[in-house]
Amino acid sequence: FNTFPGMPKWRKTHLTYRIMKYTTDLPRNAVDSAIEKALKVWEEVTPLTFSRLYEGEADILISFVVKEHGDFYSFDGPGYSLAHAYPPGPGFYGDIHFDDDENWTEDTSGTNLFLVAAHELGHSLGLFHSANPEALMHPVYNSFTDLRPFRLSQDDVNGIQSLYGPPRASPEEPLVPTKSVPSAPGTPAKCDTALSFDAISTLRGEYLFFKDGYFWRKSNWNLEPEFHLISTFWPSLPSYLDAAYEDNSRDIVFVFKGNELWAIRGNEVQAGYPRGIHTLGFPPAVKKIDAAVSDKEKKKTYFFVEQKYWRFDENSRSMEQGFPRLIADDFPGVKPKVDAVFQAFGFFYFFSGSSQFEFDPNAKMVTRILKSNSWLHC
Amino acid sequence: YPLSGAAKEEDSNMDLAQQYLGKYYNLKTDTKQFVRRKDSNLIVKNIQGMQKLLGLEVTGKLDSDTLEVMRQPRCGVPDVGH
Repeated sequence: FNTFPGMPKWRKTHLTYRIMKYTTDLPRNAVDSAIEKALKVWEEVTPLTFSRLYEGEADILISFVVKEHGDFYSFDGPGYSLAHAYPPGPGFYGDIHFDDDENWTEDTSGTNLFLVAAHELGHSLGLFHSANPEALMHPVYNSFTDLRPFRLSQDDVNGIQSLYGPPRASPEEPLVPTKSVPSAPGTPAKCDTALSFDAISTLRGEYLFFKDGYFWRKSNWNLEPEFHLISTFWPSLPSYLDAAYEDNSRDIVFVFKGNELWAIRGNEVQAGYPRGIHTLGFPPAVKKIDAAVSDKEKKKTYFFVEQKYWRFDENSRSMEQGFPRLIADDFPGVKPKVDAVFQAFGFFYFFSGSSQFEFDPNAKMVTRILKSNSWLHC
Repeated sequence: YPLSGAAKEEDSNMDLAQQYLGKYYNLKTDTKQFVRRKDSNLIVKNIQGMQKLLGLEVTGKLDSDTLEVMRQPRCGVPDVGH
């Protein structure tokens, strides 16, 4: 294996990526899956984790382009150069460009996107070309590579671990943070009267208040909430979440961002996630959800989207008929849009901006209006 | 005289090789040369560098294996750091 001259590498282990331009050769979700699968190839042999951004600057920007496309390496039509990528660093470093004059496919009938993406990601992480013809990082595309199951060669593993070391300790050892993160400048302040939340969920009798890349962890037996980075407990979860809820009976917290959802049990993100939110039964028009809460008695989960809400039956694991309905009709006094919601002591607590509405689902009325941060002992 | 078939093919192989080596091996085509010589020291060295990195027999010549690899699809990142 080889690294780039000067051995550039990322100084952090959690990286972000964003798909800027798609190819028309494949459906978008096929491109998304190929990129996710390629990322997993490197995640499995290093401490690195990746999360996807849908806006703003990510470490690794991915685009399908043709011919001259704004850098010094124009593409050359079908064949020959398939793609290129830049070594770790700021700005365009780390980025990946695919030549959209190729015929990108999920199998090897054309140019297999997963295989080329895994190779180019090797460059984005700091690997140069390898002389080993068996290695993924060999420069010549080998369409006969056995894709199922795909395995990195030892040469690739030696190369990437020379930069980042082996994967973190086995998942059995929980990532228990030694102390909560002191709030540094630029981090959300719990007693800011204008504080709003991205998402809130219960977890095994505690409450998690998510904001940006952090969360406050509140339990009933201590007054002062702990303050942590989301990535301390769940490195592969994104920041700026949209919603979260606990399915008590299955001891799982579901976390939502954009059109994806993750399932976490304790410290563990469950295999097979993220999944698309449409697997729950949302219509394609729903691009993201604002808030979610599961009524553990009735085994019904409520999903709030702008002015409306859906109800999901946890027993049949399906979205109920007759939805969406207007929030104003069934939760009078709750002001959309709902940022976050959770259930406690038989009430639903709805959060909208810096206001919190305590809602009695039996009396069907708001019983108290509070400041959003009233749970954080200000 | 019109180029004979063999000479024409040799010429196009030379084009391919110069493009490939220029793109991936930082070969600076020597503009002072009036006649492109496939045995110019510069080209031979670049061909050997490519054959070595890509696991081919290091002959320094544009043999069929080497030409075949030059025609194969590959990553656009150069093999010799630009």
